[in-house]
Amino acid sequence: MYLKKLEINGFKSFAHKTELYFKPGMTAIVGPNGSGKSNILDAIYWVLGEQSAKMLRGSSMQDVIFAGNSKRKGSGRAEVSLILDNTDGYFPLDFSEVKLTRRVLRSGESEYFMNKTPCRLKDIHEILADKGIGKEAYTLIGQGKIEEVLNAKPEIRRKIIEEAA
Amino acid sequence: MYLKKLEINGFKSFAHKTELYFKPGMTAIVGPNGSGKSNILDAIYWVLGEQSAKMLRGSSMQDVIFAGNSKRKGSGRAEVSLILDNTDGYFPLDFSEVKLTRRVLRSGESEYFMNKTPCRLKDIHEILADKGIGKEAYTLIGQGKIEEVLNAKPEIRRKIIEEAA
Amino acid sequence: VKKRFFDTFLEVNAAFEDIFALLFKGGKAQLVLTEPEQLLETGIEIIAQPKGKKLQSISLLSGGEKAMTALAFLFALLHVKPSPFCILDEVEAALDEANVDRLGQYLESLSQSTQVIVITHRKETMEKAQVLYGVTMQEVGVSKLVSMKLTS
Amino acid sequence: VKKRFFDTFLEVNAAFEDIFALLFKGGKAQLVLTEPEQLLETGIEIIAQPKGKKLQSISLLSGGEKAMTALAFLFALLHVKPSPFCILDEVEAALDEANVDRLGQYLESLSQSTQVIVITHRKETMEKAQVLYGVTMQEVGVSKLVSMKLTS
Ligand SMILES: Nc1ncnc2c1ncn2[C@@H]1O[C@H](COP(=O)(O)OP(=O)(O)OP(=O)(O)O)[C@@H](O)[C@H]1O
Ligand SMILES: Nc1ncnc2c1ncn2[C@@H]1O[C@H](COP(=O)(O)OP(=O)(O)OP(=O)(O)O)[C@@H](O)[C@H]1O
Ligand SMILES: [Mg+2]
Ligand SMILES: [Mg+2]
Repeated sequence: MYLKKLEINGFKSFAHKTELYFKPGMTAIVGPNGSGKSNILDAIYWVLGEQSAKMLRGSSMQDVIFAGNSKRKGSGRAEVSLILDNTDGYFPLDFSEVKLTRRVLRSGESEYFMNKTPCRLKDIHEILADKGIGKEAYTLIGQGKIEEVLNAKPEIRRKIIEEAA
Repeated sequence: MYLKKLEINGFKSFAHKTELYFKPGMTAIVGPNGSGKSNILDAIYWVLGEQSAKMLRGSSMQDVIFAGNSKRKGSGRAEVSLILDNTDGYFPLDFSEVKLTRRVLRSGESEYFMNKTPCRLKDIHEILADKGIGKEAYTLIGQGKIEEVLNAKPEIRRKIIEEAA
Repeated sequence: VKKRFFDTFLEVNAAFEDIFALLFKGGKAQLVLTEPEQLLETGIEIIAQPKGKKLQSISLLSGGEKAMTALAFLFALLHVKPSPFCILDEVEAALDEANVDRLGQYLESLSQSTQVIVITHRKETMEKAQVLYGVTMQEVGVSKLVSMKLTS
Repeated sequence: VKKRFFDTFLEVNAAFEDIFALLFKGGKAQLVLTEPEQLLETGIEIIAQPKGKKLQSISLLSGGEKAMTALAFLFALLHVKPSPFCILDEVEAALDEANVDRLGQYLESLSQSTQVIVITHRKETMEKAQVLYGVTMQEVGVSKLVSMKLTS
């Protein structure tokens, strides 16, 4: 299993549909300050079910929708899809690919999809849960967050090891 | 007025007497990770009267005394002197130089000196107070602390402006 | 007291607007009083809008944009209430090359009036200094100073 | 449950000791249970001692030493409970060139078994990647992707 593709449209500074293809091995994302690099990681946190606006550096969940610039109006919605390769049967599903999608309109609630079929957040959590993927785990490290594990209380560190157990 | 010289002896990783001469203009301090650069700024916080061990990254005030290494015993005391040029009469004192000294022994209390004469911490605070020098002010920015003013509560920012008033 | 606070606030705000536009090559920034009627209790909000971007809360700014905004605020304070010296420890850790250059230029001009001491790993910042001190540990755990360069 | 936690703790601790010594070219590190008798409530302390230095609390470590120690802990977890991918956003901001190089080497070997995605400003890290994506804002406020290089 590996991350195959990420599609972002209307999420934060990504006004147009943007596609990133990933391969196994190492990929680097570079660019000037403020160009949108950390927004890519935010898109991944979000599609994996992140519920806290603060974790996405905003004050409300609408803050993830492209807000516009001096010439352009904001988007009406944000949509992110993450395509995971499943040829090795990592997820107990009959598909060679698992496409997770999250969509939100300015007016309301988030909708979730798995391989284009509507599903609930709970379903996404269930397939990811015991695999160590997703926001609690130690596999997504946001900007400036690396030292948090050193400054955390000893009980929090224990929770991290419990999760790995 | 400007910082003329800093003498460090037995403070943190500075086991031997070390002297830094400063000139007006810009000085850069460089060196590998863990070599002792931030310890120099800690020495300046300390000699200006810093009372919190946490601000100096330690858990007790004895943590500022050189602890030794695999071959060498720790020091019995730490001493830092800061020499400020006063030829322009910036401080209402009759000296062309103001030398602030702080010394601490493993056994106990800090001692303070002004131009080699013992004084109290209160005396040092008095001459520095309305000049905007010292630890509350915005003129000493520790490692990783630059963004604190953005993350601070609005009332804290007001205190900073009050201080400048 | 109230009057002095308010006057200083206006001065710092004016300096903040100018220095932000200088560091960001454009854009608008402002300090806003949360309770203008209660001058003795009011807080201060920071508004920052890089050029051409929509006005949003400062929490949505990027790591580098936040550092440059905080530096603009600091420099505005130094502009209104100058201090004889200022010491900065790796404030450019989150900055890209273009912003490190702009910061270096600002520090160079600031050092005409205020003594500036910077702790840094970035070459662009080192190049602006007249005096360079190297700190090493020839003996493990023991810091030693090496004076590197003195430009004319 | 208790047994599984304790076994995992021992494995993570063993990996942490090895990876710390690798990243620091020596030195000792260890995870210690604060209450070993109460396996269900105990916390975990991190002990780190760079080579030749005296053992002190991790709060006295330098910015770069703290980042490398935290990375060693993270890699130890990944070693014991591998994940198909991991994403790191500018984790090397506080590191000097020697440490960025060592981190790059470790990430290169990690990427043989775990897909690694890094957001970075440092050249040494970029050089280790097979795929490089550039993010720019040709139109202000709108991010656009540019694919830079694909090594064989
Ligand atoms: N909903 C939104 N609509 C439009 N722009 C947004 C939205 N949310 C955030 N942004 C913009 O995205 C930019 C930040 O992007 P990001 O944090 O990804 O930068 P970065 O490339 O990581 O930069 P750095 O190298 O400084 O960390 C900010 O300028 C912010 O204004
Ligand atoms: N009392 C002490 N005795 C001996 N060594 C000490 C003492 N206090 C701190 N140290 C050591 O000083 C080192 C940290 O130095 P410092 O924080 O100044 O590094 P630095 O040069 O700023 O590095 P970086 O570039 O990573 O920020 C640590 O390795 C720590 O163990
Ligand atoms: Mg970023
Ligand atoms: Mg430091």
